Amino acid sequence: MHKTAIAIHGGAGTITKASLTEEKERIYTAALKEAVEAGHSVLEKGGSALEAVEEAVRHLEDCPLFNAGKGSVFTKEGKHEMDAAMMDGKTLEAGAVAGVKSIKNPIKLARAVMQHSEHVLLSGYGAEEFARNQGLEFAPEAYFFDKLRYEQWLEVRDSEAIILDHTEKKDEKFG
Amino acid sequence: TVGAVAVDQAGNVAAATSTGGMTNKRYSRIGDSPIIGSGTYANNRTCAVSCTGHGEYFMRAVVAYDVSCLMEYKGCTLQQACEEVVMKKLVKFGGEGGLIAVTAAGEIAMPFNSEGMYRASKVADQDTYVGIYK
Repeated sequence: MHKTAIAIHGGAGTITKASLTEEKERIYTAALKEAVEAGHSVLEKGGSALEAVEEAVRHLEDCPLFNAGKGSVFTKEGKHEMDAAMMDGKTLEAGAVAGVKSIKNPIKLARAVMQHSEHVLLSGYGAEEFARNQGLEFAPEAYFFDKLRYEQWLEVRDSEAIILDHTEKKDEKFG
Repeated sequence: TVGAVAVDQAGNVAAATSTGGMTNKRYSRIGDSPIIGSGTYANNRTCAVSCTGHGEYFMRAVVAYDVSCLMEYKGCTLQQACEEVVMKKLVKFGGEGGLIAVTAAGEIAMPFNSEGMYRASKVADQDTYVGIYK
C-alpha cells in the first residue's frame, strides 16, 4: 500500500503581513486545514486521488475567502466567470471548463467533462448546458456576492486594471 | 485560485484547480488554471501539479507539464524540477506565483516566487502543515 499524501493551495501573490491581521490569518489557516484534512480523510478511507482532490477543492470553492466558486472575484461587467480543471495521473484523462457562470462547484463540472464527455475543455454557455444535462447544481448571483470582493472591484471598475488574487495591479500587455 | 494534488493508496496521482479569474477582467479572459499542461497536470510516472499565479506567464511557460517533463526526460527529482521552473524559468519570464506538486511516492513540493502562497499539506499520519508566507 502506498503512502497517501495531499497538498492544497489557496492562491499566491503579494500577501504582506501588514495587510493580514492575526485574526484573518487564523481564519485562513483554519480554512486551509479543514480543506486539506477533508481531502486526506478521503485517501485514508481508501478513496482515489481524484476523489480526494475534488473534495479538497470543493471545500475551498465553498469558502468565500478564496478566489474560486463562492469567493470568485468580479469581472468588468460585475459578474463571476469561473474556470476549473482536473486530471487523472493513472489514465491521463482530463476535463476542464472555462468562463462558466452560476455553477456552484466548477470542479465537479470539470470532473463530469472528464468522465462523461468525449471532450477535454468546454466553455461558456455550452459548458453550462452540459452541467444542466449532468444535473449539477447552479447557484444564483447572490450566492457569489462577497463584500470584500465587491469593494476590490469598485476600486478598479472604472479603469482598465485587472488584479490577481492577492497581488497589486501591474500595467502589462501580452501579445 | 485554489487547487489540490494527491496520491492515493494505489499510488495514483491526480490534480485539480479552480479559479474565479482576475478582478475586473474582460473579453472572456481565461488564465492557466483550466489549460491542461499549463495550470493543471497529472501523470503517475512523474507527478501531479496545480498552479496559482499570473496566468499569462504560466501559459507561456507551460509550467505544470514542464515540471513533469524535467522529471521524465531529464531525471530531475520533484524538488529539482520545481526549483528550475518556478524559481528560475518563471522568474526570468517575470511571472509571479507558485505551484503544489506530489509524486506517486508521496513526495510534496510547494514552491512559490511571490511573497506568499496560501498552502497546506498532509502526508500519511503526519501532522497537517499550513503556511502562508515563506
